[in-house]
Amino acid sequence: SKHLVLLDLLALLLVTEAKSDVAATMLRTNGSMKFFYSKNRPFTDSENKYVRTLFNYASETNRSVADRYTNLMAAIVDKCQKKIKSRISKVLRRVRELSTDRGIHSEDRLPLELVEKLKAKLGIGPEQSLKNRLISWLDYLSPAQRLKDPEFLRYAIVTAHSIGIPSDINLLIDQKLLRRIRKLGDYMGAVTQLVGEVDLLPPQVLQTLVIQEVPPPPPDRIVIEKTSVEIVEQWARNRHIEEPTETNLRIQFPSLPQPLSQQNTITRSVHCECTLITKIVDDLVQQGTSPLVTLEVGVSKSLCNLCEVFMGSVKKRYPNITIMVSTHHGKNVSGWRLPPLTPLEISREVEDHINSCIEEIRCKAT
Amino acid sequence: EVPPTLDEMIFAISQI
Repeated sequence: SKHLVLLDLLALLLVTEAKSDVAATMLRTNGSMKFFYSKNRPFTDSENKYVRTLFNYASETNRSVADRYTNLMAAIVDKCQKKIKSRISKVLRRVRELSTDRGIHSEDRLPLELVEKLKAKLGIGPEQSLKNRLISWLDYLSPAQRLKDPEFLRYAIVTAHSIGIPSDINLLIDQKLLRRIRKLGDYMGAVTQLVGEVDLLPPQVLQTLVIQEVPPPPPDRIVIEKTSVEIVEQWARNRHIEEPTETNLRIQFPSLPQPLSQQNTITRSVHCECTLITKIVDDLVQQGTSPLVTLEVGVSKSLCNLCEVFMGSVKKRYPNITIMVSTHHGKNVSGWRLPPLTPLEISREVEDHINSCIEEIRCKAT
Repeated sequence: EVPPTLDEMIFAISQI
């Protein structure tokens, strides 16, 4: 699980645009090391260059660790700034939801010894109050014009990281706020982990490290001309079973959007975890590898329902391959697509699942 | 009548 956390963190570094939590990473060891990464769309040349830069900076073992951190942070702040800004905004949004003390509790109720320990960890002098110091940091984050300054972004990340590390800090900070601070600090967490992992590699492995994108087919756009109600009705009619009425469907599923006059344009893409798993499994099968293999896939996003089903089906087909992915929130997304050349039994299983979802909807409504 | 396509079904599920 520690390894998966690391992979999830590394995946975060590859999310170069806000609102596109799509990166995934994969490490494989068997004497050599291969690092594969993918998004829901092919990487641009500049993004691929950025990934190489990250690894080059991380592996400059002749430089001091501090220098490597600085170089990495500069590259990340430059390339991921939209996402970083959105994480800062999320911290500030929570601050605004809270009362005037901004969700920072008084340290008076904590044992003195613990307060001293926390102060030392955060570099706060004995005469200063922990609470005031945290509040002044949150206030410093607020003015929006600072978001343009890379140095400010770097500072915000580094401080958020050090605030989020001590486990006892949860006694002082509103839990939701702390979660958001920690997410901001994850960038620094990823940098320290990356440098740490690279330092563990023997030099000969470092020299032969493979870092490679696994591109999915480019996303395409399709138009859905029917409403969801029509789709469920048509599905039932086709099977000669009872059709739900629109009223029934709307009573049962109040969140169903009202039909729009215009058509729905959907972007279809192969999700990154499916692309990676397909590639690695294909490689293993071609090599004729039969011993037990564990694939750990780090993701910067939650797994969607269909990816989960896809993975379950792959696991069933290749019982000697264990696939581990850390997050799952079971969202249903539109535009999900099977990887090209998916074996028939896997695509059938995914299709069966989709049919059973529609049947469940129909049953509830009828 | 042709059955709904997979894309259409995925779309319907995502809305419900």
